[in-house]
Amino acid sequence: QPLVQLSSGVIDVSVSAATGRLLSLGRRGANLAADLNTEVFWYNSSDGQGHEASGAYIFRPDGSIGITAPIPIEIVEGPVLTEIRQEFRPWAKLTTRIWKGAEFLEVEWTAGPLPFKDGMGHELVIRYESNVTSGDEFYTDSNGREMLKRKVNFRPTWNLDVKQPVAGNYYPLTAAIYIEEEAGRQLAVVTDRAQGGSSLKPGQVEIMVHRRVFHDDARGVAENLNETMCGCTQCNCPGLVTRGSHYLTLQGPSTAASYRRTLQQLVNDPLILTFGKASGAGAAQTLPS
Amino acid sequence: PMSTKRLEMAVALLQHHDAITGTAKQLVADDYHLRLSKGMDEAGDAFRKELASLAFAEEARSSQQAGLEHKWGLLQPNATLQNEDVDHAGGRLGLCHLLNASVCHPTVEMSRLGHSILVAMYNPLGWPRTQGIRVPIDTNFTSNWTVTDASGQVVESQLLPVSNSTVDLQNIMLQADILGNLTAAASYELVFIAAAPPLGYTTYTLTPVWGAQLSGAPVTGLAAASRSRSW
Repeated sequence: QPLVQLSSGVIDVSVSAATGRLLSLGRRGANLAADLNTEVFWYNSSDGQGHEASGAYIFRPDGSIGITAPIPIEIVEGPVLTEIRQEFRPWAKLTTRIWKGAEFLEVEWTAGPLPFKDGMGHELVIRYESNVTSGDEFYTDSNGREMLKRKVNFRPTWNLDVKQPVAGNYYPLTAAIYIEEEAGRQLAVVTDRAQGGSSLKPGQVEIMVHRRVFHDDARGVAENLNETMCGCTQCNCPGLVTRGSHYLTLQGPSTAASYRRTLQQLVNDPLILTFGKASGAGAAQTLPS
Repeated sequence: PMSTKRLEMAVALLQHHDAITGTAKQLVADDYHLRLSKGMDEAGDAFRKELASLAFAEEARSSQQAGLEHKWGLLQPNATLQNEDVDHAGGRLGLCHLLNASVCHPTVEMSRLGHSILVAMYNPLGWPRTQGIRVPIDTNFTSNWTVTDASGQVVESQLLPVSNSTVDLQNIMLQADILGNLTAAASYELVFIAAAPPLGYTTYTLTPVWGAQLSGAPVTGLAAASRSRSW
């Protein structure tokens, strides 16, 4: 099974056809490269039997399930845009876009309807795994402005007794999360909406993209976080489908902050497109009736 | 009246922590969504009419430079469009909120009929930028298209079949009766890289090429086909 090399002319991406997964991301000219793989997995939600339930306020996972088997992959290439299409599950798919001349990777995720016949709540997460030696520190934005340093199982103002090693290390991402090496590579993920995320192991970044739970967490909503296609929250029918994008960039210490901040602004304020019938120069004449 | 009032009111209401975090009952969440959606529609109306009056004045001028009679007659170089033109123009530009599912009624319908498509875009940032643009189109009439920028220069473009996950998404939306009917769902996208000025707008024209135009000299700038491999 071949190793597939793809490029925007600025960044290079290699993909393993054997496993259907990304292998590396590199930046030409800056002599920067990193192993990079995108994984999709999910946490089962606690059901509240004897302890707190996951719900609208509470994230309390009860084990996680990943996908290790090879996955189907399709690569669609052309002079302007290359798409890497991966199907992890029928309800968990990624389309990774490499635009000509781009310095970032666009990862479009499509999540849902999440499985519900097992009666368990699920929280779907995308994890970016790299060989960036980031230790136990990572950075998340404060409402799109400065980036705050986070340390796993640690709080700067009190001694944290960690009861929830996953949820206790999740933070709000309004715009971005990144990991970096001492004066070395920085891997940043810019989000197109507010999400929750963390870096639980060195080199990893994970972001929760979708949830559906079947128990209320007794914090006042008195209703499950269980949005469905048929509109009612107590019945069991397919849940919602959601689609969004993450933008990944690998930078060195001298360009990381400025490039990530610029990318945040580009993602936050995209071009606004409108469409109409052209009637001026270059337009096809109106059709014979 | 065209205004952003309703959107401002909705966003003001959505500062409540329940709106920010989703910690509300379903009917409250639905109410938040409804207010935001109505606000976006009204603001969208105001926006696209403004942009249309700019874009079509620009287009009228570029037609004039090309010596082509324009729908509104030969505009004086610095003429401004009259109100009825703005309304007329505004009615001719549409916004598509489901572009990320390759759903866009104006472009799918126009490409199905073999009409040229005007893409008018506004850059809200204070610096020039380029961005990949994906326009949903129907290829039944023709799969030969060219893209030209506001000055009539050909821009490199590519025709891409939408992914299975997009097709699945379109079918789910159809079943959930979000689409009405599938006429707005595209099976192809015409992609190109657009450049826009700071705090400004620009236009691109997507033109179908068919019949006699293809049998003569080779047409420059035809959208490239995509190559697909899967494992």
